[in-house]
Amino acid sequence: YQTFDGDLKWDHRDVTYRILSYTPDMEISLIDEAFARAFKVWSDVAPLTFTRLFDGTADIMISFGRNNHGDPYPFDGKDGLLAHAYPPGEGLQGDAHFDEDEYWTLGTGPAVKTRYGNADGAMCHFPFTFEGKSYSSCTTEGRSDNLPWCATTADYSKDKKFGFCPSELLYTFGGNANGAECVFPFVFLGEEYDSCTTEGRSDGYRWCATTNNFDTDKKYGFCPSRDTAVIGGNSEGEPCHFPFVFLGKKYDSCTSEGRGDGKLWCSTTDSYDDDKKWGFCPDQGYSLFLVAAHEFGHALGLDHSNIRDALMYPMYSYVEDFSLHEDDIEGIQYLYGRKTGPDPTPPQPNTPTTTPYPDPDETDATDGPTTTTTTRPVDPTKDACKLTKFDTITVIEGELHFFKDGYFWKMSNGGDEKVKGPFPVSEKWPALPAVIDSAFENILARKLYFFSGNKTLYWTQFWVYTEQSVLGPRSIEKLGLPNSVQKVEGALQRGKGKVLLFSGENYWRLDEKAQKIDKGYPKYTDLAFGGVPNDAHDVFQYKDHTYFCRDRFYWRMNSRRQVDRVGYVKYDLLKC
Amino acid sequence: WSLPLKSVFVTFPGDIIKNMTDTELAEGYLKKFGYIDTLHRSGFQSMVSNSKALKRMQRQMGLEETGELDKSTLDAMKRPRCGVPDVAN
Repeated sequence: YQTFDGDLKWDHRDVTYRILSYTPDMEISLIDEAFARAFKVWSDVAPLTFTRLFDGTADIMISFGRNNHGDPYPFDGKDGLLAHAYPPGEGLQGDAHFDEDEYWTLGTGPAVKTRYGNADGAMCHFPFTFEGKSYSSCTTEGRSDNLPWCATTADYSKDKKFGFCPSELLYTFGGNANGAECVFPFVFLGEEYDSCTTEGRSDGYRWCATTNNFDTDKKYGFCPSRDTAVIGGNSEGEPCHFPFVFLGKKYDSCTSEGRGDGKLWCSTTDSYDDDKKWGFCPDQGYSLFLVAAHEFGHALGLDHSNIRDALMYPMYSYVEDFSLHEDDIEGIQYLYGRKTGPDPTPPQPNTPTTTPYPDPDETDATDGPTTTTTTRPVDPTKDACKLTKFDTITVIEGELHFFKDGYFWKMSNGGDEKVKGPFPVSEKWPALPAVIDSAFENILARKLYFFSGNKTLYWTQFWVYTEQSVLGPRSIEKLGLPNSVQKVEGALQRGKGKVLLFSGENYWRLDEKAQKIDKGYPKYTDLAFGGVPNDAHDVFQYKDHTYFCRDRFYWRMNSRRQVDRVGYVKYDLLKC
Repeated sequence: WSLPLKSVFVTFPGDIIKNMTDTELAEGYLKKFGYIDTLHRSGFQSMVSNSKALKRMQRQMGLEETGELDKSTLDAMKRPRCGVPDVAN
């Protein structure tokens, strides 16, 4: 391995990054995930943490660009140079740039994540068969609305699983229209446009207006590339037009004719000879994850290695089951040391001391074990923004509450949106244990339900607070939940007196008035709430959206049960 | 017997021209990735320094160090790669 002259490295271990722009080649969530995985490659072996910023200046600023993209090292069109990054330091140093003229995938051809349909956002399965015909790209066959779709299993006829492919008719990204779909035709500088355009931009990105008049409304977004779109050339993002005419000859598929480099291309109009509009045909593409992991190696201080199998070898090659080479590990550990112990976690307060067996003389046989909580003085420096995961998040009296290890923070729903706390749980709700798995409020009855339990206990318990009076702890069997439920992970109120309780991959509907679970439950969470993690540890309702949290991330679902945002609890909810 | 096709190469608008000789390709590559000291490159000196630079590039890439612009070296130069120079400048 090699390091840069002077062993350039970050002088801090909590490195920040910010994604400044996206490629239209892949769904944003796939890009976010590819970058996060690429950082994890390094944080798995060195004592580094990577925190994503959504504004301001981060150590590592990530962007896509083509040709001359604002630094002294222009890219060179498709293939050749894929990306570059700068060694650690201020300003441009540490930044990573990816060539937009490449076709960015996960390394094995179009990576198409679906939306809507009935496949819960699954990836397209190529090839798939539909009415006896095989498709290796999204198709509009069988539809009259021109929306491209794909099957998410090999055989649509058998499985009937499908979703819609990226299309400007479904959504846009970036811009200022919050992902709204394009409106065609739209007016821009007095001209009418029937499709996405690069007019008015110098970076080649295709955009559209999301109202019928950009000149008056100024609302726009960038168009996602369809999987059949060409790469580079002078028609980036447009689909091939088959057949097309080139030098008087008709072509029904991509061709390398006319080129000395053997690359396949097509015309995006019916005649290349007349219109000269063309682009390269989609291929396997380059794995954004692998290239990013390499570039982030530079951004952390590693130069190129001459070990062919090392990640820091300068040339790209696709590997399916990636693992970091010993040479890369030695390099990063030379700079930052070895990683010891588990992942960094916030300091843990005293955990409750628990008597696992109930005292039959003092406790109702159906009630839970006696739990005494050891409280400690509030540490004013305990910062919610430094926590990566909360025991539970819920809305109480209109304010978002975050619980963690005997403390809670609250976030007002008003304009100031500043997190307040920590407050000791024991002061406000003295009967509760330190760890709260779930909570919900019945506003009409002015009741607060709290659930707590874990593997060290024999069953989950619940408490009901009505102002200062408390009922419980009681076993969840009282509510009709099986005592095998080790944790109630989340609660969603559904109409009058109905509450959905989540645990593991299942959820139950509680009739609060009858204190019973409705018939027909449990149900599988993923069947009703597609596209959210099956192992969410917090589920709650906030501002007309349902949130499913896993680790530091949340999946936000709208009233139509569509995931419309994935983000960070820390930045979006806590406003850190 | 089929006649060999006579390919016609066209200049595609918006394409970054990469139609160059092997020597041009190699010189550009060695320069771009830091193997050639661009300030001292002319005539005979260029051939000597190019040979040295080629050997250095071949060593970095794990190729046989021939100092010649052979096929494996040219192939390596055409492969997709990271834009960070291999030799710091």
